[in-house]
Amino acid sequence: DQETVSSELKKPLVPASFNLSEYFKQFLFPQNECELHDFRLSFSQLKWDNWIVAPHKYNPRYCKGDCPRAVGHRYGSPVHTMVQNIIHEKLDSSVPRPSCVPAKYSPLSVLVIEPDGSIAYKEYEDMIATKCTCR
Amino acid sequence: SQASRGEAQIAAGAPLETEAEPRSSLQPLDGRHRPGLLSPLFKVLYDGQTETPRLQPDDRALHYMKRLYKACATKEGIPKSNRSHLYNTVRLFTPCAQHKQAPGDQVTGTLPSSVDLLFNLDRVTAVEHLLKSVLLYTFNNSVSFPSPVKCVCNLVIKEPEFSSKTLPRVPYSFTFPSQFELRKKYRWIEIDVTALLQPLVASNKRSIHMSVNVTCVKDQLQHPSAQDGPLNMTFLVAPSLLLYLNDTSAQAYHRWYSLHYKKRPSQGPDQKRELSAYPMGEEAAEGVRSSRHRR
Repeated sequence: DQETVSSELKKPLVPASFNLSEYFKQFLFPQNECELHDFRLSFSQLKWDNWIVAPHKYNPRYCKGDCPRAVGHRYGSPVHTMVQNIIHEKLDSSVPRPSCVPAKYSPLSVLVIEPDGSIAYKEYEDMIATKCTCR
Repeated sequence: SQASRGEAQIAAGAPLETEAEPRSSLQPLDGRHRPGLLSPLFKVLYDGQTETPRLQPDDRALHYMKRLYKACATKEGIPKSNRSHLYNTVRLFTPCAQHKQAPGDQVTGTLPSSVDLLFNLDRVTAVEHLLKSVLLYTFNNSVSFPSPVKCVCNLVIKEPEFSSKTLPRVPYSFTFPSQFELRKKYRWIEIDVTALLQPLVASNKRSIHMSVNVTCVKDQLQHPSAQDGPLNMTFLVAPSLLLYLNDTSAQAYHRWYSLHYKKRPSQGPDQKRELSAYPMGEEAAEGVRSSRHRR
């Protein structure tokens, strides 16, 4: 009846001590979110330029950043990732959070001089990270 | 990690063994046979020590391989996807020993000087399967011939002095006539010798000894006035040997796999070969295997 409805409407929607911005923080994506980063390497830094003729620059790229808590579909992560997050937060913090790791790679072609002076063109698998995931 | 056997011998100056003990392609890749990049990567991890000193390659050979690299990969080193070739490895060998035989006799028209060549294939690993093999000729810069020239190449594979009984008997010598045409604009002449070298590389021969002679005459059709004696062949530089290979190890890039199969192949080269025997794909292969089990 009218009295009940009006008394209900007078009640505050959220408890006075409740902090709205705190509440929404848990759904914000982390500032340094898990993503792909470049690292341009020249083989002369490894002192390999005496036998690797090409390419001159090699960018293997790498994955770095925090994994958001609700990662279901965003990184192609399996449901296990959220389970691991819940275990870390609710049950046992010694279980690590999911890590930001490469999910896909591309190959690299190199031209090398062999110790006997012969020359080899080789194509190697999984030498450049192209996609990150949380696992 | 151990240097490969060939490196140890070159370093020790020991005579190259001509017959390696037969290595099955199922051999586990232990330290000595660790393919390509892994061994230097481990060296950097262990002691940051830079690479062992290397013999310097022939400039012309390096020039050819840099052109091949530009044709196959981008500046960043990514293999070009529009290339449909099956090879993921190309090795270029320059002859480690060559000597000219007696110069030909112009009067009787016998062949001008032919060259004895020895190629050391110690770098070819057991997991690298030969797809194509080419003798690569180039010219001395000074050469200039006004008209196209027709050539015939005769190639004789020589059996090493002593051959181990286990290797399949290779007939003592082959003559392998192949024709090609020299024109001013060609920098490189490729002579396909796959049929000849296939059995030798497949039987893990560590070195190949051959004698090559090339005879060229001016193309009569285009220049009837040209005298018909064979040309003096000194302008041809001793050929390099080019091997196009398919490296079946897990570290190598298998483009046709990544194009056709979603899931990566299982690591073992033998499973990979088994799957490649079933072009319909893994499910079909699975079906065949299970029916085999049932039978």
